[in-house]
Amino acid sequence: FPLNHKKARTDPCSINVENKVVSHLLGAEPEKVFAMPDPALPDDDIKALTTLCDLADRELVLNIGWAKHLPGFSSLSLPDQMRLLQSAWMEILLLRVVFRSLDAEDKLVFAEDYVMDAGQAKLAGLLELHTAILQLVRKYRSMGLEREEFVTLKAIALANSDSMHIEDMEAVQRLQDCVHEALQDYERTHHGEDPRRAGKLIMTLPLLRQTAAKAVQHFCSIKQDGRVPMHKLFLELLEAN
Amino acid sequence: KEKHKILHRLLQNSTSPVDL
Repeated sequence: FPLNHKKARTDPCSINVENKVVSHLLGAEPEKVFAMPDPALPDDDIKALTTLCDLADRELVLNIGWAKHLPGFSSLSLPDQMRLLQSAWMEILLLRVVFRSLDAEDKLVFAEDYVMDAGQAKLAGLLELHTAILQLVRKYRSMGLEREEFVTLKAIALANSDSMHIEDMEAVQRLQDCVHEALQDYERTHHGEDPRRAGKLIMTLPLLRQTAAKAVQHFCSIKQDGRVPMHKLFLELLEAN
Repeated sequence: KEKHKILHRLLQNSTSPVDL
């Protein structure tokens, strides 16, 4: 009995009734973060990149707290939790930027107080990345991505981060199954008219991963350049890639 | 592990998960 009891309590999908996982993920969504660019710095590329790296560092702290709310994540071993986050952290950051930018016209809403158009991105040396992220924004905008789908996709990106050296692949698979099932349940209930919608959403994930890899590569070269101050967590995760 | 000490510490210390 105790074994069964424990299994029922820790089986993530035991709560996947009436989209409870989706509701839970909505509730776990981190609060807004403001960029607060330093008014004392001259308006140049260094200021833009410093602002973005500082914002990313603070968002990362929140995203780590968020990950712990994913049903089943905290039952993974600490090394496995670390490996998933080390692989998916940039995808999670980017998906949040993309979702915030859905209502903006060809601009990236890094934060409510930090919106970047192509001209500003070019000045910061981020034009290529800006264009790549906007491709994702347009894709999700044309699909009418909903908040429920966004939070679930973000959980799928973490669970599906394809990290090497996972200790307990079965536990990670359970996490993947749970969030995948949550998305399918949600689409069945809310988008019955389009039976392929869950698949269409999942098919956006390769572009997210590709864009995140570009972003990591770009910020790694900025790090090597050494002109932009970066906080320790951001550096630690850049080094993990 | 030493290399990733902040991530390690945050995972151990950040907000406890809701008991599901």
